[in-house]
Amino acid sequence: KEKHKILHQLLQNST
Amino acid sequence: SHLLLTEPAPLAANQDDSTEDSSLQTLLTLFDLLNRELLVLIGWAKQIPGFSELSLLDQMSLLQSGWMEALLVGVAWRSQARAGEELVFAGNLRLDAAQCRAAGLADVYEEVRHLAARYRAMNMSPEEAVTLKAVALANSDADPLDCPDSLQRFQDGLHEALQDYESSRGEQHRAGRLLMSLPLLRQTAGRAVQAFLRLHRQRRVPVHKLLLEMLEAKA
Repeated sequence: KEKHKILHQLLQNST
Repeated sequence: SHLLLTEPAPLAANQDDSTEDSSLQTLLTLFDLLNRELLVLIGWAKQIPGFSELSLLDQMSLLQSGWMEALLVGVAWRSQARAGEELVFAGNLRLDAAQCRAAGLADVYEEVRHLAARYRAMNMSPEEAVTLKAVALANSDADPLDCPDSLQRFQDGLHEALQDYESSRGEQHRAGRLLMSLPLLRQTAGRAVQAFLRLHRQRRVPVHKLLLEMLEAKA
């Protein structure tokens, strides 16, 4: 999932 | 009503002034807007009932497959309100056929106008527009899925909301008609992704990191 790291980070951040 | 409340306020475009080339300026302005729209879209997705119950991998898969469809519902929705010939990417970024052609977006222009005309002919309501946007994301046919059961519940919840809304208005056919517009939306989103990737790779138009990551996920 290294390729999609920005999306991954954004989803993990709490809302 | 939850989707209406969580619908983000429209973004404004930041006019690019780093180049004299007006079609490049249009593209740079558009790509910057799309990159910010994507950030907002990801925050919005988390607020759709059922989305947070999906696994992180499935959330990523749905967004990677369906982000352009969800964004284009907004563009077509804003563009259908005007009988004119423009694509309304933002209140201050309206592109006509000639501007789109000059920027290398002639195909995208035609398809989004087609979609906008369809929404206009249906007289789509704001409730329908926000629900269709969520349905486009939920129905993006990402594969493989981590937890198909959670996705099914997510889709069923949205479908039920749409059915309830239409029944409350005594409209038994509208839910089906809206869902029947999804193939055109998917086709349009595919064209748009291909066009933006082509502009980035062949004309070397720079693309922001998040937008590039999401375009490449669909390449």
